Amino acid sequence: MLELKLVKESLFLNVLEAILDLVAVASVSCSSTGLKLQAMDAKGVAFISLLIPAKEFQFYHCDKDLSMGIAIGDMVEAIRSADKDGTITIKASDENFRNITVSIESPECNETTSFSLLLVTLKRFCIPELQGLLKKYDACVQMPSVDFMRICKYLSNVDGDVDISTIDKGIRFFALGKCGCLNVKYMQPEKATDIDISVQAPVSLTLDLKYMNSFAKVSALSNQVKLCLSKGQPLVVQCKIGQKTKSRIIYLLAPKIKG
Amino acid sequence: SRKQTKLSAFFSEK
Repeated sequence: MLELKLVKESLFLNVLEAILDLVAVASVSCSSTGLKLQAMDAKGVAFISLLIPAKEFQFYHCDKDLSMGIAIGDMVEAIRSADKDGTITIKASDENFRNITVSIESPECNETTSFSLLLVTLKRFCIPELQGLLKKYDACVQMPSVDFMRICKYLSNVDGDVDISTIDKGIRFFALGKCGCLNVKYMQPEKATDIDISVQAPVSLTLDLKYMNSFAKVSALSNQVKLCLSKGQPLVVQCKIGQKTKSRIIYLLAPKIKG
Repeated sequence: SRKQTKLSAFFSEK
């Protein structure tokens, strides 16, 4: 049986809100140590992996490992109308493993609303161990998420693709659209400690800007973001979420190649 | 022109 309790303004729900423009259904695995969510967008281009340890929830109990397909879009929609100080309880039982129950309790505890959401069947993807994947990359850029968001905002003025390339002591973002082009050079400063650009080998990736903007939305929940690039491989965007937590989110984005 | 790849080209499906 799984039971977890959280307040509406919680990290988990804020992250779910932020990823909904990419995915509406997700594979959620729960164990005694925490919750892992994995989801692929409908086009099979972007993958999201979210890890939230048990202690991040107001209450968390899972006595048996569970894996379920959840329509997170429907779940978030059900929770949206709850009062901001309301308490949300999510339950899944072994006896009836066809749905989950989402209960919303008002702050005064005088009103309880329960939703029963049917579980969905999902294709599961075998993604290699992500930490190992990060070590193999040609270039990594650790940067404040505000910088990443600002660059994505600049890029969103140009409708099209973005080329991310390594340059001497830095990285370059280049977007070419119908109305013109945009070029951002992001260099390793001499003194800043929150920027770390490491290049093992030159690399250039072309990516769909629409996905980059979705990634920027989640990075708003984190102070730092890490981009890892390797020739001909998916871009990896990694964020630790919140302060003093071990929660993290990882995105993979398939590149565009010469047609 | 550029062609969008899919993640399934990099990772296997279960």
